[in-house]
Amino acid sequence: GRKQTALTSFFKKM
Amino acid sequence: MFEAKLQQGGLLKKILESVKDLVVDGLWDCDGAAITLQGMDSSHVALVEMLLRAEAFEHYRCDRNVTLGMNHNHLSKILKCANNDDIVILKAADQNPDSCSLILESKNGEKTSDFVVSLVRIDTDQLGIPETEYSAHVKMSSGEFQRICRDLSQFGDAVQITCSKQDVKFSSSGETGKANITLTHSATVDKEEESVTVDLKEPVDLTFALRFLNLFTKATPISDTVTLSLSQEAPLVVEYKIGDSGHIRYFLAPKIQE
Repeated sequence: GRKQTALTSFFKKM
Repeated sequence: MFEAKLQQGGLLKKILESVKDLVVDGLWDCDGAAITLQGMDSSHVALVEMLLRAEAFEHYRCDRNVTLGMNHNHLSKILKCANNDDIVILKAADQNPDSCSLILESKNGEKTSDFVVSLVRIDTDQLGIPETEYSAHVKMSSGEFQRICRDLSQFGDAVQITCSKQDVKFSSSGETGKANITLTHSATVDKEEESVTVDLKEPVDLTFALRFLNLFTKATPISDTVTLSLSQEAPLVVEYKIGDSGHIRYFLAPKIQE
């Protein structure tokens, strides 16, 4: 199966 | 003070329709050059970024930067009262306003409606989106993209997007079987809004949740074309231009093999 990643694992919080 | 007058209120209606189902409360940052909005969905999987430059407005004044915390459902109620060709004026005080005024004027000047929308406090993480070189850009009709996302939703909850040199393939599978839709790079361009452009540096093969893509296609009325930007192991960007004066960009994190 595939797992949904979160955007925060690609983009840093400012 | 902040004051912005939009000749075609329909544009603001369309912008709101394209963000409100993804982001309930949004921070509308206004400065001398533009209004920007960034917001994530509650599960932090998708993000919308809207830019509307001052040039889009007939009149635009922003003496000091001001951030308006908008509840999009409340704003939507007001904009439902506006006709597409109504003039919309947004007004807010300079410092920490707790409300924003919206004035709707009919084209013939015979009807004026004014509303005050209470602003909301929003504690949200703003994300820094890095400049990225994407492996593939696909430009296509926004209506066609909407159709593909809607059609494939019947077959599964995710879409696999595969780009090769000349084409882009959208695939979905589930209990009913498998569906593949392939678009080939247009050989000749009669109408730009109907053509397909595949600009590829490296092949990509990524999987995304259709639920979010279907929400992104709420922006279809904003532009005849849409651009998908893809890189392996990176969020997808779905961009709709707002004429020459801005854009709505959606970012969606990929689904990866466990």
